[in-house]
Amino acid sequence: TISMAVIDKMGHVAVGTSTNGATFKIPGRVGDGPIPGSSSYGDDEVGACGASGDGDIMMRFLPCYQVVESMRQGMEPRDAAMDAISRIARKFPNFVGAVFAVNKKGVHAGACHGWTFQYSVRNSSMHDVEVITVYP
Amino acid sequence: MGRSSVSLLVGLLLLRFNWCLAVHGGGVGEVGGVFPVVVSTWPFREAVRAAWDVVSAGDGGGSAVDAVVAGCSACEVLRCDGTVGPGGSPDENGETTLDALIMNGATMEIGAVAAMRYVKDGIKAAKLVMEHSLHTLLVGEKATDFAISMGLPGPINLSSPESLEKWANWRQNHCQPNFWKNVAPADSCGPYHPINLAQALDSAKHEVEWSQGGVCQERFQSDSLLEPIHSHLKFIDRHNHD
Repeated sequence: TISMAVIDKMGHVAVGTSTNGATFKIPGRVGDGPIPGSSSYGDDEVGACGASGDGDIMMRFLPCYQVVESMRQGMEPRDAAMDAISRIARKFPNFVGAVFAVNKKGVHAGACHGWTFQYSVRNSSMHDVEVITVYP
Repeated sequence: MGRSSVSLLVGLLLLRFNWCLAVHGGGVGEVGGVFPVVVSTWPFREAVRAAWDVVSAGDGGGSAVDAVVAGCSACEVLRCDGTVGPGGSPDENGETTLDALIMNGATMEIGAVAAMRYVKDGIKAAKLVMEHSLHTLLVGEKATDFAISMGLPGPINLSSPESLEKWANWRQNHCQPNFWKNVAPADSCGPYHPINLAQALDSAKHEVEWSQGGVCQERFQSDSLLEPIHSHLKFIDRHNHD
C-alpha cells in the first residue's frame, strides 16, 4: 500500500492511497485503503496523515481521522501519531500497523506497532527523498 | 500487591515494550516544516520523486491533488512492494483487484474505488469519482464500468505470472494461511460451512490438547473466546497489508 500526503506551494493539502489489498483475501474483501479517515485523511487547516497495516482492524478505529483531529486540538504530529496507534493497540495487542502525521507547517512524525515502519519525505530543504525508520 | 495488579503492571510493561516510538532511530522524529512537502508510507522513493516533480514545478508548482495522483500512479506502475497496482495480492480465486482513495484537503472532496476489477489505474479512477460524481465510494465491477466510461483503459486482466504462481502454491498448501474463522474444514480449501461456537471451541480444545503433547500452540486468547487468537495470528506483514 502507498499512502501519500502532499502540501503544495499554496499550502493546500491532498492525500491519496492506492493498494491491491491483502493476499489470499476472501473475494469481495476490502481493506481500509479506500476508507476515508483510515488509510489517509487531510485538511488544509490542520495537516494530513497516511497509514499502512492490517486494514481489517484499522478501519474500525479510523487512525488518520484521529491523527488529524488530535492535531486540530493542538497535539504535535508525534503525539497525535502515537495516540492514534495506542488506541488500537490497547484493544488489539497483536495488531500490525503504522501512521505518519504531517501538520500544515510541514512538521512530520511516525508511529507504529507490531512491525518496523518506514516513511519517505521530500521538502524544499532536502536535495532528494529521505527515508525515516520508526523502530518497534 | 495483589496478583491481579502485578499482572496488570506486567501487561502495561509488555504493551509499552511492544510499542514503537514515533521518533525514528538516531534523529528527531519531528523536523521543521518547509513547503512544499511530500510524505509517503514506506521507502517508495520513485513515487515521492514523481509527486515532488509535480508539486515543485515552476513558480506556483502543481496542485497537491495532481501531485498525489502522480505519486500513487508511479507506485501502481512500479508495483511497489507488490502491494500496489496490478499483478499482486491475489484473492482466493487468484484475482487481483484494486482499492484507492483521494482527498482534497481544501474542499474536503473525496473519491474512492474499492475491489475494482479489470482497470489498472486505481488512483486515477478515484479522482474521476471525486471530480465527476457527487458520490464518495464506488465498488467492484460498478467501479470498473464507471472508470471505463470516464475514459480509463480497460477491461484488462490485473493478474500477473507472479501472482498466479503465488496463488497456485497457496492452493497446493491447502489454502493456508487464510482469513476464515469458525468454519469447517479448518485446514484445507473450501467450500466452507459455518460451525457454531460450541463446535469451534470443541475442535479447538482438541487442537490445544493435541498440541500440548508437542509444541504448545496457543490457539485461543484466554480472555476473548469469541475472537480466537488464530484470527489475530494473521499473516499481515511488510508484503501483505493495506
